[in-house]
Amino acid sequence: PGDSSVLREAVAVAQHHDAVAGTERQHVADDYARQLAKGWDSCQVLVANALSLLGGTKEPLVFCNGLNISVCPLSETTPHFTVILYNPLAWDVSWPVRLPVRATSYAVTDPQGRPVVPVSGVTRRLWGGAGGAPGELLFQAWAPPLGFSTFEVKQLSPGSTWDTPGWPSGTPWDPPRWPSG
Amino acid sequence: EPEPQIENEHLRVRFDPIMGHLLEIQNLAKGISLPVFQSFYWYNASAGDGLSPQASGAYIFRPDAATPVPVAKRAATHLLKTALVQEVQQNFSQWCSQVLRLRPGQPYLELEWTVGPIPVGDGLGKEVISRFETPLRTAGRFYTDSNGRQVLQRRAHLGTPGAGQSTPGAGQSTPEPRPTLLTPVPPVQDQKVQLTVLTDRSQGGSSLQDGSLELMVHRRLLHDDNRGLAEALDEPGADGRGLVVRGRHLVLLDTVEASPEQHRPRAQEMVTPPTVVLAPGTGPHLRQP
Repeated sequence: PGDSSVLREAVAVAQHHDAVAGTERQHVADDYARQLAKGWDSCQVLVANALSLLGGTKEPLVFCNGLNISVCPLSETTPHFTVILYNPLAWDVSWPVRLPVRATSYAVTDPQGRPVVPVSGVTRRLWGGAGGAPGELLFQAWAPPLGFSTFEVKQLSPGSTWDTPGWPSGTPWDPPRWPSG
Repeated sequence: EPEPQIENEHLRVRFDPIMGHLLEIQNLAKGISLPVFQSFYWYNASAGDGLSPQASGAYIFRPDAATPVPVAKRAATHLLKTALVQEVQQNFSQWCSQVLRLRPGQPYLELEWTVGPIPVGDGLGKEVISRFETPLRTAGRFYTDSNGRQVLQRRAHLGTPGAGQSTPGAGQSTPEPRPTLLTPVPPVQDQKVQLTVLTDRSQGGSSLQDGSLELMVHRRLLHDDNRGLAEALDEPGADGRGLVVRGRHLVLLDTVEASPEQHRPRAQEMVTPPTVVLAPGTGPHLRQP
C-alpha cells in the first residue's frame, strides 16, 4: 500500500527553522533527510499503484532516483523498456528525457506508436555523473496537463554508432506537433 | 571553435574561446543581447578575527575578506551539439564543474553545476558562489520572488554612509527562495532588460556590484560559530570526503515586461517536474483517465 501521509508528516516536521535554514547538528540534518526519503519511497508506491490501476496490470514499475548522477540500473541493463512521464502541472510540458545506457543505438516510439525523432546519444564525459554506463540516451518527451505519456524504448544493434543527425546550428528545430492534452 | 557558441530558436549563447567562460546571451526574438560573465568563487570563511571572535557558521555568513577567490582563472571546456541538445561542459577544477545547455524550444539557458567535495586541506573553510556579472546599471538593487507570491526589491546596504563599496556578509545575503531578478531600477529609460536566474532550491544571494548577482551554492566550514551547535558546518557526504552537490540555475533574458510570464511557469516546472517512471518491456498499457 502507498501512503502520502508519511511524506506529509516528514515535510511538516521539516518546517522547523533548523530544517529550513540548515542550523541543526549533522545527525539532525541526516534524520530530516531520512524521514523525507522514507516519505518519498512511500509516495512512489502510491504513484506506481495508481499507474498500475490505470494500466490494469501488475507490471513492476521502477523509479530511478539517481538520474541526476546518470544512474538507472533498468535503462542501463534492459534492451527494451517503457518510460512513463506523469505531468502534475496544469499545462502541457515538453521534457528532455536523458537516460544512462550501455548500447549505442535505440528506437523510441511515442504514445501513438510513432517513432520519436531525433533520438540522440551522447558519450558521457568523465565528470558527467557517477554511474557506470558509457553513454546517455536523449529524447524529447511530452505529457498533457495532469496526465501522462508512455514512450517505448528498444535497443537496436548494440555496436553501431549513434545515429545522431547533426543539429545544424541556427536552424530552428521544429518540435513534433503532439496532440494537446 | 574560434567562436564557441550554442544556439536554439530563442537564444544564442557565446563563450570566451580562451578562458571558456560564458560571454554573452542573446534573445534572438527580441533582438536583445547582454554581455554576461559567470564563474565560481569562494569566500574564505572567517574563524574570528581582531574585529570580532565571530566565526562564519550555520547561523552566520561571515567571510574573512570582501573579495572572493576565483575557483579557477579559466575553464577547460567541451562543446557538444546534437539534434536535441547543445551544451558546453566546463571544468573549473577537480571539485567544480558545470554544463550549460540549450534545447530546442527552450527559452532559457540551463546551468547544471556540480560542486564538491570542497577541499579544506589548506585549513580554510570555503563558501562557494556562482556569480553573474553584467553591465546592467542596477544601482545596487535586485529583486527576489518567493514562489511567485511576492517580488521584493532588495538593496545592498552600504554600511557607513557614503561608503560606495558594499561588502559581503550576513546582512548582505538574502534567502533566494525562487527567481532572483536583476533588472535596472526604473526609470532608467535606456534599460528595458531583465536577467532572471531561477534556482532549484533556496540559496543565499546578493548583488554587491551594479549589474552583478551572486548565489551561494555550497559551503564547507571548519569552525563552530558558537551559536549552540558546537560543531562546524562540514557535511561528510556519502563517502565521508565531503558533500558533493549538484543543482541547476535557469537563466532567462527578456524585457522587464515579458519576464514574469516567462519565469513563473519555469519556476513551477522546476518545483514540480514530471515524474519519470520506468517499466521493463512494453510496460502497462495506460489509458488516459
